[in-house]
Amino acid sequence: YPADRAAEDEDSMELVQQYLEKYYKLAKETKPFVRRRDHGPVVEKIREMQKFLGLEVTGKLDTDTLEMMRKPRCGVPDVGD
Amino acid sequence: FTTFPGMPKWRKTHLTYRIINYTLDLPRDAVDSAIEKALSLWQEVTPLTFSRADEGEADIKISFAVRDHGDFSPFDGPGNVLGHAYPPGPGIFGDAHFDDDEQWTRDTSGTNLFLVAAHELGHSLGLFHSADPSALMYPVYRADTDLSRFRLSQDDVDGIQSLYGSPPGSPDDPVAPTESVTSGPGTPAACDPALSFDAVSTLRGEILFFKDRYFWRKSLRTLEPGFYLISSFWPSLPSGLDAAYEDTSKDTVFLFKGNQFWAVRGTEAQAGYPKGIRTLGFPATVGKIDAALFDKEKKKTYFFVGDKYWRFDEKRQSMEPGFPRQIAEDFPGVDPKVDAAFEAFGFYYFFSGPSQLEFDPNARKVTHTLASGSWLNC
Repeated sequence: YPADRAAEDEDSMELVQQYLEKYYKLAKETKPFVRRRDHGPVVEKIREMQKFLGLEVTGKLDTDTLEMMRKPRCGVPDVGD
Repeated sequence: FTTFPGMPKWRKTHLTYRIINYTLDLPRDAVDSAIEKALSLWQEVTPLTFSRADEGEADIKISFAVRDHGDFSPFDGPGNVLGHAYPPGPGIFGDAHFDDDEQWTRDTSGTNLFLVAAHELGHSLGLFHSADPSALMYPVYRADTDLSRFRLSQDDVDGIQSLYGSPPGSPDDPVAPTESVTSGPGTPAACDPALSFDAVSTLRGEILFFKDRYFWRKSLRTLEPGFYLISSFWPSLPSGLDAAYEDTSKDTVFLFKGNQFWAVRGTEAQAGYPKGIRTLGFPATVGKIDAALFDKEKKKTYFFVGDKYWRFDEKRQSMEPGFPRQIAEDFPGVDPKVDAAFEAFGFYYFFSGPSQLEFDPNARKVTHTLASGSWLNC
C-alpha cells in the first residue's frame, strides 16, 4: 500500500472498532479488525450495524458504511442493555 | 422502534424538567423554546404533560457539557456524538446531556438544538433507537431535515404509545372506564351470527375473546360475559390483536400483533416487551401469527400460521425441530386459516370466521362444530 493508504486504513479500522464497541456492544478485547477478513465477530457486528442503519449488509467497510459512521449522531448505543 | 431493555418508563404522567445550564451559542430564550417545542412533540401523542422547574430536583435535567462531564460517557469534541440521554428513573436517569463542542443553532446551519433535543428527550421518556431512517429516534442526525414540516414519524408515535398509550380523549383512546362497556353502534355485537374473533385466550380460569379494540371476558361462574376496552386493562397493548395464549404454568398471557408480542400477568403488562416473534424461533418469512394455544398437559404452545403450525416447548423455551407441519395433517377437519384458538377441558377450540370447532387432541378428530359466539351466552 502507499503509506497514506495504510494510514487511512489504520484510521478507518480504528474508527470501526470504536464505533462497534460504543454502539453495538463489540467486546473490547476483540482482536483488531483486519480488513481482508470476511468473518469473525467484527464482521458480524458490521453486518448488524449495516442492517440497523439501513445500509447494504456486506460485512465490509465500504464507502457508505464509513461515511455513515462519520456522521454526527446520538451517543446512546443502538443495541444492548 | 425499540424501548430500553426492561422497558423502563415513567410511572406517572406529569413530569418536571429543569434546564441546568445554557450553551453560549444561542440566547437563553431560544434554548428554552427549543426544549419546550421538543417536549410538546411527545406531549401531543401521549397522556404525558411537562412542567418546568427552575431549581431543585426534576425528573428530566437538561445540561450542556464538553468532554468528560462526570457520567463515564465523555463527549468527543466537535462532530460525532451530539448528545446522549438516560432512560426513565431516579437521579441521572431521565436526564439529557448536550455536547457544547457542537455549534447549536435555531436552523440547520449548525446542529439544530430542537431536533437533537426531541431525540434525546425521546430517550428520557423510554425510547431506544429506531432502525427506521425516517424516525426521529433513528440514531444518526439528519442535517437535511425540513424543520418547517417536521413531525414525529408513525414509528415514533407507535413507540411512545407502546409505553404510555395515546392522549386521553383522543378518538382512538377514549378515557377508558374499567367497568364494562355497553355495546352500541361501532362496537362488535356478541350475538352477531357473523361474529369472528381476532384472538382468544384463557386467563386465570376465565376466557377472553378479543375483537378490534375490545374483548369479552367470560367467567365460567357467570352467565353473562363482561365487555371491555383492551386499553382499560392494558393501555400499552395495541388493538386488533392477531393471537393470544395463556401459559398457565407462568400465570402469563402472551399477546401477538404483527411481528411483536407482549406479556401480561393479570392486569400488569410485563417489562421487556414487546419482543419480536423471531426471538421465539420463527423464520423471517413469518410476519405474523394467526392463532396460538397452550396445551397445559404437554406444556407446549401451538402457533398457527396460514396452513401450517409450529410447536414451542415452553419448558425448553425453544421451537421444536421438525416444524412447521401442515395443520390438515395433524388436525384433520381443521381448515386454515385459523383466526383464534384456545385449550380448555382437554379440548382444543379453533375459531375460523363465524364458526368454531371443538377438537379432541387424543382422538385427533373434530367432536363439535359451534358458532364462534357460543361462549357468549347467545
